[in-house]
Amino acid sequence: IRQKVRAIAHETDVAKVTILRVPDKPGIAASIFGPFGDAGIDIDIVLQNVSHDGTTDLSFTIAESHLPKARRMLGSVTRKVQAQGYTATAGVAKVTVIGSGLRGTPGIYAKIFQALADAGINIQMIATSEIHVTCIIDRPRVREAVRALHAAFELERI
Amino acid sequence: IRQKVRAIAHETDVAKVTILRVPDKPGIAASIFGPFGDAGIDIDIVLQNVSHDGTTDLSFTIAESHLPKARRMLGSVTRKVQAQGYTATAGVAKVTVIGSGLRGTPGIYAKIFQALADAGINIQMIATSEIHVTCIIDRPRVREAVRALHAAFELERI
Ligand SMILES: C[C@@H](O)[C@H](N)C(=O)O
Ligand SMILES: C[C@@H](O)[C@H](N)C(=O)O
Repeated sequence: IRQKVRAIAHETDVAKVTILRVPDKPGIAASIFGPFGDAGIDIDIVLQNVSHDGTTDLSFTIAESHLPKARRMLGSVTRKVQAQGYTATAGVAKVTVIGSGLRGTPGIYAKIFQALADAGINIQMIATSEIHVTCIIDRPRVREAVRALHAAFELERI
Repeated sequence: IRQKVRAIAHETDVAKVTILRVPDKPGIAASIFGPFGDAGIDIDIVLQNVSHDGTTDLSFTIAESHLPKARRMLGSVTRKVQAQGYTATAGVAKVTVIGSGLRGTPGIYAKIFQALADAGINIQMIATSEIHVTCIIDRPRVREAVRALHAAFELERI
């Protein structure tokens, strides 16, 4: 497993935004991100889990420095897609485990999450791809999180 | 924007699993994926959005061929973490937009989601990283989805 994980990255300038209970039907995601694209606000992670009762939450992360600008748009975007509301929270951080073939390595996710669990760090959001496992955590815990993951995967800290 | 997107990948051997209303506290994600790792079940995407009332859903995708084996474990895993239940659904597919610098290109997410919206395809789950935008959709729509994304980003279909 160790060879599969190559590096741990982190980002502290992160805020999370969630549009609550958006209708789960075609066109909604496009309607939300259109305005943010037009406003020139960089969206980092986009995350949507399965719906219940025809609605789901649609979350994304942005630089905390863009949060004031994003906040000015959130009311109208929420109304536009007929969602129930939104939350926008500063003070989080992104920790990313970078590797190859993370998918297809049974146990690697458990090892990543166990490292954070052992450090008592709560994982607020998770999104993965073939190469990245991204966790959103509280910003005060980011150094511990990076240290815990370096230790778990026996990586030298740079 | 076009240069940023390099390819569209898809996977049809996909089932989605959701552990419902897991307690949002340290150690829960590790407790869920430990057993699947031990059972040798490859987990592809892991997705978790923000919690409400102290709980959230934790979803993941696996090969549909592994669904029977996964199902045999889901009851005990659900009880172990004191979640409310689980769902396991075959017949979905994964469509992945691959590029560089997807983050930091305002409007690129809107363009991806608009292409699927214009084809009337509902996006069931979304997870992104710097290089991948992953959407889970109904399997019967996968060819249309890939075609729509190729067209939107003017990529030659191989
Ligand atoms: C929720 C949102 O993703 C919706 N399902 C859409 O396709 O746009
Ligand atoms: C829900 C789950 O991710 C939990 N927050 C954990 O840290 O394990």
